[in-house]
Order: sequence, then C-alpha cells, then structure tokens
Amino acid sequence: IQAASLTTATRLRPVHVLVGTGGGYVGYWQYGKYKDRELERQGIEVPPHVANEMEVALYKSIPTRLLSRAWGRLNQVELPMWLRKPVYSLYIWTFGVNMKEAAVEDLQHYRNLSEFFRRKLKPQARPVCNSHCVISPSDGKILHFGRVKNCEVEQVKGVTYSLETFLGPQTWTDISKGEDDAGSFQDLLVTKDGNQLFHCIIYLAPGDYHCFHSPTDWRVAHRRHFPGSLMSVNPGVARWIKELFCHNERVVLSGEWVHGFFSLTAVGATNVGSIRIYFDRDLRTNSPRYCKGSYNDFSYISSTNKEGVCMRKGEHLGEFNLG
Amino acid sequence: STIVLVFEAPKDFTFNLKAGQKIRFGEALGTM
Repeated sequence: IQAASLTTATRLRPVHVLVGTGGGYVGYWQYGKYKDRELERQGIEVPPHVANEMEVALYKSIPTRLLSRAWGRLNQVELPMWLRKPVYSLYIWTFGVNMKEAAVEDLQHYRNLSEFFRRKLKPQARPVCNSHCVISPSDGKILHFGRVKNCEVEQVKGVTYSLETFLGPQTWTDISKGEDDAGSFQDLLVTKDGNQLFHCIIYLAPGDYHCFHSPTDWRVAHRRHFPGSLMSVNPGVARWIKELFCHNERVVLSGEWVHGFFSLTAVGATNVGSIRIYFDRDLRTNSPRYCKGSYNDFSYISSTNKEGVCMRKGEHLGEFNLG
Repeated sequence: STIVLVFEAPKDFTFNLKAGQKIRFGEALGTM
C-alpha cells in the first residue's frame, strides 16, 4: 500500500490538481444551478446569488480601465480598405447590427471600428413618440424600472443599490428644506408635494446603436462625473454584483423637467469606457489617473446662463465610445 | 454600457414596459 501510494503521489502533476479543483468547482456550481431550476419548477422564487466581498474585490482587481484604454487604442488603428468589409461584417454578424438603419451603409466609409461603433442612424429610422412625455433615450434592453422605494434602486430583480451612492450627495441645488422635512435623500430629490421618484435602467448591448438622446423636454443644470471601475454591465453581471453601477465610471446629468427633478446617468463598461456629452467639451472620462471614490462637479448654470442647457425630447445628447 | 433615468413625477405616472424587453430610441417609456 505504501509503495502504491508513493507511485500515485509521484504521478500526480499540478495539472491534475488544477483539473480536479476546477472540475470540482464547476460541478458544485452546476449542482447549485440544478437545485435553483428544481425550486423554480416548484414555483419557489430563488433569490439571485450575489457575489460576496471577496469575489467583488477579485473582479475589481482586474485592470478593466487599462484593458478598456488598450481596446480603444486598438480600435483607433485605421484599417486598410481591403480589411474593412470583412472586419465590420464579422462584427455585424456577431452582434446582429442592422446596417439598413445606418446613415452610411457603405462599410468602406468607416476608417476604424471606433468610427463604425459611433455610426449614426438615418433620421427616419427612429421616429420620436409624441404622445408620451418620456421616451427611451437609446436602443437597448429594459433591465428594470418602477418606483424608487427607501432610496434603493433595483439594478435587476432582487439586486439593489443605494440611490445616494449612485447619484452622490444632493448638493447640486441649494435646497432650503427645513430640518424636520429634510427626511431621506429621496425626499430631498422630490421637489413637488404628492410626487414620487421613478427609475428606469436600459442596457445597451455591443451591437446596439450607442448614441443617446434627450428622453424628455428638460433643462440640464449640473454634471457629476464619477471616475471608477469599468466592469461589464452585462445583465448576468448586474445579477451577480450588487452596487455594480456604483462601482463603475459614470456621468450623472441632473436638472428639471415639467414635473420637477430629472436625471440621466450614462454608466461606462469595459469595452465602452468613454462617455461623451455633446454640449460638454470639458468632460474627460476613462483617464489613466483618478482617486477612488472621488467625483467632480460642474454646473451649467452661470451668471450669464441662468437656465442651464435646454434639451428637447429626442435631441442628440451624447454617445458611448470604445475604450 | 447602461443608461439610468431617475426622475420625479406625479403618482399616476405609469411605465408601459416589461422588464427584459428590447426598446429603441424614441419609443415611449411612460406617461401620466
């Protein structure tokens, strides 16, 4: 027995240990998913498995910003004419892009993938709905929507994040609410009695049109830029990482519409690390250096411009860029 | 990438959406 165990130990190689542990983890993970499916089949609602602190720290340790900037550099390389059609056709096929809607359908027109990614649409491709006061600012998939309760917003069903962490402290207007009715952060945002706070989250997939427009008639008074991680915001990751949108780089535009407070926040991701706001030339996102947890404010209201930036429903507002 | 709208509106504001649905720029999100 001693000889047998000795020969076994010498034959055991690191790769065997890796395969063994990896296989064990996958088996354990598959068994967990099997159990969830069984529970769902019996009509029992299964809470999403949210990553623990160690898993989040591990994921955040991946240099996503560096990867994102490298990905952006790569996509700025001008492609030779003969390579453009095959590269963009592969992208179109992979992500199901509908080039018939693009303002320029000729693939040779786009010098690199970055330009292709920023393509505009034919004006008639997206008619703006006139009968509703709020329209979708972009193409995408509705991750979640509804009323904001207890200052928590659901990123996907069952996984929430703090609205105050996401928007930052309410300092963009000098609210003169008395101490007693200052209440929660949510009460600070609601300016009119009887109103409620609502939210809607739209996920843009890689093949989607990546410009965004004004969702209603409103005046943009303030911009708050949070440098941050650039983790994937894929719905599967949004189900796994709580407070995901509070970790990622984002730009919060806030102001007023006919019913009071209104905000639009563009959240970056690994492959789409940069955010442009057309009327804000000073905004720089996905810079190499930033202080964790910091944000910088900018007001569009000045002594000469009391209104801020007036945006009409459907007007071009900004775009996401690769890298 | 993701876009998050947070806004105040009267109580009777309603979304005409379903979670998980595809949506395109310009389509209605909701109304009073």
